[in-house]
Amino acid sequence: MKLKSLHIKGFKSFANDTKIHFREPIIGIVGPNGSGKSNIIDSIRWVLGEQKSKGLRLDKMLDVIFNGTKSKKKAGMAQVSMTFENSKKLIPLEYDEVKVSRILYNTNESEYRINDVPCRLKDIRDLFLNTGIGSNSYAIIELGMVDDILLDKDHSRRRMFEQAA
Amino acid sequence: MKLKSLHIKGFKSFANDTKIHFREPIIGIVGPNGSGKSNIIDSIRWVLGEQKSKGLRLDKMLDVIFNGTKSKKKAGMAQVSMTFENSKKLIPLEYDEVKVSRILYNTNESEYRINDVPCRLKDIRDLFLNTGIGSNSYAIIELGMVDDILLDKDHSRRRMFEQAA
Amino acid sequence: AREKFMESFYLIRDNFKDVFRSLFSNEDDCDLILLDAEDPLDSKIEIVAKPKGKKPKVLSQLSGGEKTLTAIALLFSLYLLKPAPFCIFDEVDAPLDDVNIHKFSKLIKRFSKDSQFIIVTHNKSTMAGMDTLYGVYMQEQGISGISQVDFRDYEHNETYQNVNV
Amino acid sequence: AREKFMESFYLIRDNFKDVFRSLFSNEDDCDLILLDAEDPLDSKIEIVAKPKGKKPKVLSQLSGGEKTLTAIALLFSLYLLKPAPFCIFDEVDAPLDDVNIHKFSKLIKRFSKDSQFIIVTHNKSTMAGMDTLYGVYMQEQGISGISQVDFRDYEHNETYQNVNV
Ligand SMILES: Nc1ncnc2c1ncn2[C@@H]1O[C@H](COP(=O)(O)OP(=O)(O)OP(=O)(O)O)[C@@H](O)[C@H]1O
Ligand SMILES: Nc1ncnc2c1ncn2[C@@H]1O[C@H](COP(=O)(O)OP(=O)(O)OP(=O)(O)O)[C@@H](O)[C@H]1O
Ligand SMILES: [Mg+2]
Ligand SMILES: [Mg+2]
Repeated sequence: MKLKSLHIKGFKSFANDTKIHFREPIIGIVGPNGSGKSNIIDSIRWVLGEQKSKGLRLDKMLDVIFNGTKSKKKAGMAQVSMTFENSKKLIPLEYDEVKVSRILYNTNESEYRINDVPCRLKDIRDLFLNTGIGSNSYAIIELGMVDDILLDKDHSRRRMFEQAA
Repeated sequence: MKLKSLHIKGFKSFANDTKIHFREPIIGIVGPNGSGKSNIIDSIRWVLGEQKSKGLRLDKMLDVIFNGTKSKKKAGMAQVSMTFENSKKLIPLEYDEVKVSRILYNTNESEYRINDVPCRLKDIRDLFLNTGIGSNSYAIIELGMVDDILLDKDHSRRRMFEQAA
Repeated sequence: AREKFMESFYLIRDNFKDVFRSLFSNEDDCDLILLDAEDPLDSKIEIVAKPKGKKPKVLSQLSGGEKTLTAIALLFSLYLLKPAPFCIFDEVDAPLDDVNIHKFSKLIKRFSKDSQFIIVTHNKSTMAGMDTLYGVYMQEQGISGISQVDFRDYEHNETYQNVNV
Repeated sequence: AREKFMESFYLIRDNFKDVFRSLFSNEDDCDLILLDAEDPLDSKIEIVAKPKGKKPKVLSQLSGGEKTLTAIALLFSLYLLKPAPFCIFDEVDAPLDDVNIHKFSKLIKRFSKDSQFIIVTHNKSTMAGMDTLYGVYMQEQGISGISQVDFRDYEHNETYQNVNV
């Protein structure tokens, strides 16, 4: 099961339609401070179902929508899609390619989709249940989390063990 | 008022008598992970009167004493001295050179000295009162403190303002 | 459930010792201890690091870089039990010295046979170990864009950085 | 006491705007606001950052590097009011990109006419801006030693690092 591409539009600082292809095993993301690197990682946590705005460094979830600049007005919605190659059927679906999407409108309505078919959050969570991926999985690590893991804040250590067990 | 030198012995990983001279305006401290760089900064906070073991990354203050290795036994005491050039008499003392020292014995007795004359902690604090230096002054910053300053943890922001005002 | 957890726990512990030794050195040791072995499903898990030649250490006594390495070792020990299809690191290499950056990159290379890695970094030595680099930049004020970058441009980064400031 | 505090507060605020613009850019703006102007001696102090072209931002929306730069600007604005004889930074440059490392070093150079700076760092560009470098290493297992190092040795650090591993 390989990650093929990520498609972001209207999410945080990514006002314009942006697509990233993951063709190689080790991908580096570089760029100046404040350019949007961590926003890309936030978009991955978000499309995998992150429900806490604090986990995305925001006060409220509506703040994921591009909030406008002097030259471009606020976006009407945030949308992120992630496409996986699934030829070995590790994701329990018949397709060779699986795309999960999440959309949030500024009316606060949100939608989830699997291969462009609307579904519930629970359906997305079930897809990845035994794969080790999830919005707060041990596989997504920022520097700030090192102290939390070692100090075992909110029993994060046990939670990680249970995810892997 | 210039910082001339720092003298460390038996403090954390500095088992042996170590002296650092500060002859230039900008001094870099480099070295591998775990080699003892932050311990040098801790020794400066300590000799300036730091009372909280947590401020020195320790459970209890006695842990500042070198705790021994396979080849060298535990030290009997930790001692740090800091020498300032004082020709402009910014420190309210007659001397052209002022040395402050702190010693902690493994009996938990501690001693403070100014120019090798025993004194109280309060005397050391009074010396630096209007200079902007102190064990938790705005002039000693670690990366971990950036979030505390911006989140204003325990009103640390107000405290810093009052120190400078 | 109890047998399954204990079985996983012992596997994670073996992995942890193995990865810890490859990040520190062969003489360093570490351990994972179930504080309440009677009730494994609810017990806290204690991490003990014993870098060579030093006394066994509680985590709070480790240096900044040593803490990061220990957390990375723990994550990979969970990963080895259940490899996630992709892992993401956001500036986790920032506290590491050159030797440890090198070890971290080697570890990523070793595991990239089974999974994809997405690494956000500012460190040139880490970048040198990537298969491809994506550069994130501000297309206009406040709007992020992304394009593939050749490491050679980044290495002599004056040209790259000037584009964005 | 009230007049004195208000006078200092306005000076700190002017300094903050000045330093913030030199670290970000001339078009960026920022502000310090006394939340309860009626009772300045007890009021909380709010920091508002307004990087150019973006909407005014609460601190939590800034990126890792932008947060560090804002904290540095605040510290120097306090320092400008009451310059401390020495300032210590412990790996504060870790989250910064190359352009901001350069700006940080320039700021240190500017203030090093009045004070001494002690900078702990792993970043080669920061090291290049130092007057002298002290290298900390493990003399034997678990025992720290220190000796002056020539930057040229460190730049091609393979030799330096191998000594210690
Ligand atoms: N909803 C939004 N609309 C527009 N911009 C946003 C939104 N949310 C966050 N941002 C902007 O995105 C920027 C942060 O980007 P990010 O945290 O990804 O930076 P980064 O590339 O990780 O930088 P660093 O190297 O400093 O960590 C901030 O300047 C922030 O104002
Ligand atoms: N009382 C003590 N006796 C002996 N060693 C000690 C004592 N207290 C701390 N240490 C050791 O000092 C080391 C930490 O040093 P320090 O935190 O200064 O490293 P550092 O050079 O700052 O590394 P980094 O680059 O990772 O931040 C630890 O390995 C710790 O075990
Ligand atoms: Mg970031
Ligand atoms: Mg350190």
